[in-house]
Amino acid sequence: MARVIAVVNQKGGVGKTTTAINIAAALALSGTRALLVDADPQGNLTSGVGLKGQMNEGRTVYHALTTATACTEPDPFVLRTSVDRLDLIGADRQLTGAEIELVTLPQREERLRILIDPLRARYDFIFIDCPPSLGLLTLNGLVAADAVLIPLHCEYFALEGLADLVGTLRRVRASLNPALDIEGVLLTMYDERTNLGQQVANDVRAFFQEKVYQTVIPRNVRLGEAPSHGLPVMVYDPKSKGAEAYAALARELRSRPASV
Amino acid sequence: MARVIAVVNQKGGVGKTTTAINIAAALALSGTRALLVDADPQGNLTSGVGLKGQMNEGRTVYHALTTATACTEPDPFVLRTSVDRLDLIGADRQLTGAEIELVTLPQREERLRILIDPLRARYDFIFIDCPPSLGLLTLNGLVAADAVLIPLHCEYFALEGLADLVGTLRRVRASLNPALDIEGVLLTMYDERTNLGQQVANDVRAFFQEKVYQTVIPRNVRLGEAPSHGLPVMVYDPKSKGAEAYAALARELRSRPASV
Ligand SMILES: Nc1ncnc2c1ncn2[C@@H]1O[C@H](COP(=O)(O)OP(=O)(O)OP(=O)(O)O)[C@@H](O)[C@H]1O
Ligand SMILES: Nc1ncnc2c1ncn2[C@@H]1O[C@H](COP(=O)(O)OP(=O)(O)OP(=O)(O)O)[C@@H](O)[C@H]1O
Ligand SMILES: [Mg+2]
Ligand SMILES: [Mg+2]
Repeated sequence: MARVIAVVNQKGGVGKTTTAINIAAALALSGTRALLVDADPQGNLTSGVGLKGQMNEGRTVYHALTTATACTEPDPFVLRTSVDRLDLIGADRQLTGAEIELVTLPQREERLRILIDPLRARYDFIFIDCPPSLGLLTLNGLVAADAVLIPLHCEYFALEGLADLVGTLRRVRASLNPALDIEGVLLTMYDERTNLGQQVANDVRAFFQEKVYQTVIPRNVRLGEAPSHGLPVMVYDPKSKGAEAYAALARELRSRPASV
Repeated sequence: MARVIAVVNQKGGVGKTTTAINIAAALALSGTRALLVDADPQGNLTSGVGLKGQMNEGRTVYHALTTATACTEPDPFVLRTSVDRLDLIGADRQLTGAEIELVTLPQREERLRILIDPLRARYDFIFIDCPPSLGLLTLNGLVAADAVLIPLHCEYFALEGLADLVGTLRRVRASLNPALDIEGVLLTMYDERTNLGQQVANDVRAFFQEKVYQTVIPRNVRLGEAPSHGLPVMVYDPKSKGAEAYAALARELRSRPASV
């Protein structure tokens, strides 16, 4: 049965999409079956794996979430990527309209969960890439997930947003998804040369303790280049520091027992 | 009369808040009267000028936007900052709820414009810091503004989002705000050592031509440190590369004739 992980942080540009693509690719390359779900209207996850514009008409996350009654048939939305054992449910900018349209639909927070639950038997991991906000799309991700992976840029504004995120997790746990757990906190674009980076990292480790992954993702330009080729960095430049870091993260993720 | 500028880009983490704070502070320090408006539930603009938690009860952007009928009395929401001639209308995380609440309110896209129009006579510039999305809060910013300032991180995903942003500007111009103009595109966190940075910068200049500011903001750790002290970088470290770049941008902004 799949472990469903929402990659979430309402702070923008902290490495959510980069993490979702590369952790899923690292797992797939080592024999695990992984599904990526793009819940962000920017569609960076979809283009980052080279599938922008490849979805069939009416087969994006937008269509799956905004049917009159919640959609229970996920198969028509699943696409294969260029990496074996790695599939995608993609998004495009039509998803921007969903935040407003969902407000008045029944089961508005549960639609993504209803859509992907039938896929749990087919994958080992399902990663949901959330947009940089705490609106209905991110809520759908939090309700569908077993746990959250929180990428964190070691900067002041990113640290400030954590309290809001933890508050949202608590509210979702209290009402819509009691089992929602924190899978882990990932330090991204880490630059140990700056005091700011070290200070924030210390604060985060003090707050989240063993939930903070040992693996830290350094700033590495190959991670920024890979999406323009529509490839995960593990395929674009397997020997790069970025690829090695995400491979180490995949090993760490697999070795952690899912807390019950 | 004030020029109202929305600082907007749905891509997260590109330097919207950092730009709004520092350009407004640079203008205020050189004698211009400026107002900052925080339209992002993260409240980074509010904390970046040291005013987090300082708003009086019921006096945040959330309250101003969600009254039964559109609010026309902005004075109770305006706070002074530690910088002379620089004021703020602040936000906190309550604003997260506004995206959903606004959906069913009358004049839902025009509420911010109705709120700040009376303040135009008191300032030379008004900057609206938008969240990383194209939802109702950003739409309110685009309807209230005369022009947009688009900070752009020279990376692939940021470039990809431009087409969506330009599409949204066109739609807002066609329906809600015909005079909406592009004030300028600002290259941020620019690292000329990487090919990716140079390639994206070339693409952006080819597309936006003279709208791209000559001033480019380099990556500078002091810009990341300043917000943790609640100070604009011009006050935190006036001799830093970041402060000098934003001072140059302020000069360039003042020298450009507002296109009519
Ligand atoms: N470790 C890294 N080193 C260098 N560049 C990185 C790294 N991680 C991500 N990037 C780049 O930084 C930018 C932000 O990353 P990304 O888009 O993954 O963040 P995000 O949190 O998904 O953003 P958003 O909030 O807009 O969804 C991208 O251009 C990406 O290519
Ligand atoms: N030129 C720069 N050099 C170094 N760090 C910077 C620079 N500009 C911004 N930063 C830092 O990068 C991070 C992102 O910047 P900022 O928060 O201003 O972006 P944003 O577009 O407002 O993000 P969001 O989409 O979440 O609102 C912040 O931690 C900020 O301190
Ligand atoms: Mg993303
Ligand atoms: Mg911001």
